[in-house]
Amino acid sequence: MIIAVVNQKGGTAKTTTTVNLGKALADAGKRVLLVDLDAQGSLGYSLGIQEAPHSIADVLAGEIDLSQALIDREGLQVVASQIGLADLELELAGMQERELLLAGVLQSVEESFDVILIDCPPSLSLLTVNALSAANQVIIPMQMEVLSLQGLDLISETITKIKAALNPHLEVLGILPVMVDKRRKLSSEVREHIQENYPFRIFDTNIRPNVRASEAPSFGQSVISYAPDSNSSKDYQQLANEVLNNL
Amino acid sequence: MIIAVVNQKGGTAKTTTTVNLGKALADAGKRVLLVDLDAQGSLGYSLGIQEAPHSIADVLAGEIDLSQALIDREGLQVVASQIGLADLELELAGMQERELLLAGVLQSVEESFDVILIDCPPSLSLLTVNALSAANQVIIPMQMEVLSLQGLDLISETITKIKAALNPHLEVLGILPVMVDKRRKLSSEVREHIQENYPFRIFDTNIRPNVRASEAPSFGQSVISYAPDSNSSKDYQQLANEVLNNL
Ligand SMILES: Nc1ncnc2c1ncn2[C@@H]1O[C@H](COP(=O)(O)OP(=O)(O)OP(=O)(O)O)[C@@H](O)[C@H]1O
Ligand SMILES: Nc1ncnc2c1ncn2[C@@H]1O[C@H](COP(=O)(O)OP(=O)(O)OP(=O)(O)O)[C@@H](O)[C@H]1O
Ligand SMILES: [Mg+2]
Ligand SMILES: [Mg+2]
Repeated sequence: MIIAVVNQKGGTAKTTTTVNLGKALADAGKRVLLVDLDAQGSLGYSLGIQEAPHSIADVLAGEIDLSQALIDREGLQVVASQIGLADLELELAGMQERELLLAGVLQSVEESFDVILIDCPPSLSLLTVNALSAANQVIIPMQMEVLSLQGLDLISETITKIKAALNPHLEVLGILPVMVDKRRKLSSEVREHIQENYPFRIFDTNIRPNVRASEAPSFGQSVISYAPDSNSSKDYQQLANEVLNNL
Repeated sequence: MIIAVVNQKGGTAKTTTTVNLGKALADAGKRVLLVDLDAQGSLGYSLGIQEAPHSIADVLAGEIDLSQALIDREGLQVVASQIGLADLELELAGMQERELLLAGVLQSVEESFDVILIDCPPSLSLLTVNALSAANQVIIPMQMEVLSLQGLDLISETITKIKAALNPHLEVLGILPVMVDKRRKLSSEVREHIQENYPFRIFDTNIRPNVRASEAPSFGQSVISYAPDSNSSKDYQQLANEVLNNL
């Protein structure tokens, strides 16, 4: 089970979702791998990983095996990234089969994990295309905002193209409403617009705004470890159940 | 006066700030140009521009003059972008002087405008480097959040390098706290950390969270036109005054 966490719109809780959904699945007994595909490295940073000896860039460049880049955190395995990943992305642009690099790398470890979650950068560039070509499922965390909606067409088109050309098994597991203030009229209008215009499921679980979720990274912890009784923890545990029930 | 609106962290109100600071400056009598440098095109979208006949990609590719790409909106001139800009960025990677393309293009119109604002994508890739090489001022809109702080080192480093190698006139006008809930302890902790560790001014103006700011794009308007009495309008008008007083 390989899940790409995708949204080219910035700041839609992709990293927060990858960390905390991953942690909730691990707590439910699954063997979980988190892969940071964003050169900015927020995923590793959120889990207290500073100066990782190896990063996903080294693995994609063929310099080391994925297994050498694994870091233990909170019962999860994590592959961190760092800024060199941006240069690698430029180099890859000239290569053959450049969209399938990650798929090849993950094949070697797919048997060792129940769930692999890939945190994507806020772009639809080559790294995100690699994630969508390697994954069998996609989660799209989205704010129920007008500017978030603008991006949904493009994600949808990109997924259709990748299904046709590179990865016929790709499915959208669902759109995850994040940081949603349910009282706001705009939020329900955006949600209805999605329901009427897109074929994707919208998760029943909504991730509510909660300060604990944004505090947790400063302690290098998932919010589930940092604030186990918070609404954020409960939301992500509920999401983990919904994900497992829908697979 | 050319201002790059920069932050590689996603969703930090770069686009919302470019639109509304631009509008407030135009209302104060300035001749203002807005340039959308993000292939996702949120700036044009926020001002109701659909299917622009020409985009900044055509201008950077040398196919048309900047003056042919100008679109009138609310007393501002706007150059929109579209998804082709992402492909252009890849093509540029192989070129000589590829960082100075935008600088060259803006030189031809600098006399016609008092303020040019450049909306940057959530990355420090070639397009943002072009913006930083063309600009004389930088505004960094930032949430007072831990994950926003992670990005500040990298922006700071990038600006230092560009000043040394490409654009000695580049100055950081200031960090703009956006969507800040002042009651939250984390917000003031992040702010203090910035004050103690970075040489940059933090604007006195804070952009408060306000639903009007996120509704305005669905009407294709700046929040100043859409909701002139809202806190968002007041905040951006106050920011315009602060910007003019600090230049
Ligand atoms: N449920 C939540 N409640 C409050 N704040 C949140 C929540 N989830 C995430 N945040 C905060 O919102 C900001 C954006 O989240 P995050 O960095 O996970 O988004 P992202 O989509 O990965 O961003 P990018 O596009 O830059 O990769 C961060 O400061 C994060 O701490
Ligand atoms: N003051 C505000 N109050 C409430 N919502 C806001 C405010 N400013 C911006 N927003 C909303 O927050 C989201 C992010 O804003 P915006 O798109 O301007 O950020 P950005 O930095 O340009 O994002 P990206 O990195 O994707 O380019 C949008 O949905 C926007 O409407
Ligand atoms: Mg992220
Ligand atoms: Mg933007």
